[in-house]
Amino acid sequence: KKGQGSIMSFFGKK
Amino acid sequence: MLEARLEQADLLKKVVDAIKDLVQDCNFDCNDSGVALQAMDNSHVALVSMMLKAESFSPYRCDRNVALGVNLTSLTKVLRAAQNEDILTLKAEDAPDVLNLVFENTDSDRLSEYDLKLMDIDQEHLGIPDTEYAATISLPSVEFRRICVDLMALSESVSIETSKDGIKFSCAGDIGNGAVTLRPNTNVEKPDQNVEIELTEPVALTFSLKYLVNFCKAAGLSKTVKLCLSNEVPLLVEYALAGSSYLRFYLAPKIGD
Repeated sequence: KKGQGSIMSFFGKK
Repeated sequence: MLEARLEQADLLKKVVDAIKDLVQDCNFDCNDSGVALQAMDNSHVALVSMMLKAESFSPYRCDRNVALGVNLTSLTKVLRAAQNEDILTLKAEDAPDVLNLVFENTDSDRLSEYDLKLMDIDQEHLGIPDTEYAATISLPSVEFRRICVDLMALSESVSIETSKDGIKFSCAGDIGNGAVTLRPNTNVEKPDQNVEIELTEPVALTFSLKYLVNFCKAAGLSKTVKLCLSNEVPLLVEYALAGSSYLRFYLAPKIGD
């Protein structure tokens, strides 16, 4: 089963 | 000070309506290029990025950069007082406590003025990298909404696969499976109905339907929607607005097996 990724793991904090 | 006049209140009403279930408190960042908003949902799965360019307003004036911290539920209450065709003007001082909203109906000589209390919102801004997406699909926004709503009746997730032959949305649930495939399609008389696919490599990704259905609340803003996908990066769902303004949603894919 796939888990939900976090948007923060793709787009770093500015 | 900020003074931004929209020909039709409708635009802001629809934008706020499309995002208010995803994000609650957010800053409207105003500078001389326009009004921008970036906010993640509470679970950090989706990101909303809105840009209303200065050209979308007439006139537009913003002397100093200002962040207007707004509770969208409260803003919705105020915007409910605006008729869709009203002229809407947003006004704020340079260090404002309130956002002033004026609705004008030129036919009936009615002028409504509301002050919305602002809040200090410490919001993290994410850097969205410029991405050359492997697949870019343009399709009618109502078609995309119908597919997402229909598949959500069966499952919480959808697999999106693109190839040069088409884009396939499929899901598997307790009661059974479902799939919708759209092939590239050009209708000269009704270009809004076109399905266009630009592809540099095939893509297969899985996303939560709950979020996609939520994004589709923006369908009233644009007849077409653009989906941009690359393997292992967030999906971009874009609704283009007049004057190169936009409402974009990013959704992190489901990962692992």
